Amino acid sequence: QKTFIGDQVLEITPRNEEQVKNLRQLETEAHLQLDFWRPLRTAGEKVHVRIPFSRLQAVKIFLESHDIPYSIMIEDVQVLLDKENEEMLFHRR
Amino acid sequence: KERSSGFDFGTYHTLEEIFQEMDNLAEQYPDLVSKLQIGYSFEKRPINVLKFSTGGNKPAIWLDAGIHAREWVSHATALWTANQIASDYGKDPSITALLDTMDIFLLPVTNPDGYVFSHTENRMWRKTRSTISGSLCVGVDPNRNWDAGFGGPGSSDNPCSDSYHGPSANSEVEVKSIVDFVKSHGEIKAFITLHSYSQLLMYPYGYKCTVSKDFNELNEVAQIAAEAVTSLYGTTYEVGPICSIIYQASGGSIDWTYDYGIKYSFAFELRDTGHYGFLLPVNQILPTAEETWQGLKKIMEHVRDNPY
Repeated sequence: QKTFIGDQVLEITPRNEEQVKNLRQLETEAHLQLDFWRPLRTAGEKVHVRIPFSRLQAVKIFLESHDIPYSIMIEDVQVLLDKENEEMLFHRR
Repeated sequence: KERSSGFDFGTYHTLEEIFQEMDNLAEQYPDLVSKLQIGYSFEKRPINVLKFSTGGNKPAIWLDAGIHAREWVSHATALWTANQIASDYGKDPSITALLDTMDIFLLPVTNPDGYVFSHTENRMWRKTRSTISGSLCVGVDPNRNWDAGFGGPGSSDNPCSDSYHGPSANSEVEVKSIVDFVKSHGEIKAFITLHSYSQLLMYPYGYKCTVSKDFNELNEVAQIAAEAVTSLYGTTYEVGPICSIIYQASGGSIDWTYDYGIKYSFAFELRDTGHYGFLLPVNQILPTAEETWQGLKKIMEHVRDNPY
């Protein structure tokens, strides 16, 4: 199974249209392998993006350099997946 | 053989377990529930639908879930809903009246290949598993593959994208099977699709940002349904046309059904009140299903009471 160790989901809230534009640019960068869980809409609305561990630093630097506010929504996706698996096994038993 | 009463609706299940439970429901309620297969997926898995009918060929309501593989709470909610419909008939006056007037078709796993793949290989998988000639990437977003503004804004022509629309409208057998079924039935009066997450209740259009001719009625019904959803646990929903409350998205199922003549076409995005996204903990499955049921009932009652 593919693992998601260290992948994070960030909650990003662009403050203005300029920041929305910056995020749209980020979205088109295929090599970043970003997975938008909650899509980018307009300024002031939250965006949820899963970011592979290997791309985290680059994305966070991008956000900080453009002064785009974000917080960590899921610290480590794999931890949640492991918990989900455990819960399923428990219920199956 | 596990009886339906022993089935745990409060956890996530494999495809085999879901299919088994569908069989159990059909066995447990033989006068009301039957299972029918409307096609095969790309990898030749059956596309199984539960039919709830008190007899005759009545006008019908269609419910589906899990067109996007990773949205597991939608599959779980659909299965809980199936059990609820069956057990409420003859007890709940509203559901009894509904099933005396209309049939219900429920497809709990619209994208079985993707669902299996999300269990076995990649929990974050969203698309089908069809292969595309000339591309190493696999799968089509089946909710960009319907013949409604196909290939337009909000869908991708890149086979590696999660919103790839596919080579042509209905190219995905999972989509075509439903289209063929809807056309051959001829009397589907409502089409409701369950997704997750972000707590939205939407109606057409997504492929264009103009309002539909039934906007006022659809909005009113959706507002009532969303209030009903909220009434149980306080989960807040946003209501509106797809284009204005998510983004412009072409090739979606409810746009096709609406343009085909199914006025009551709605899409739910189920809950994540705790910022878990597609990894909603199992202890939220039952509350999600229960609150969604409140909204579904409001829509179904409106459909029942407003024939067209």
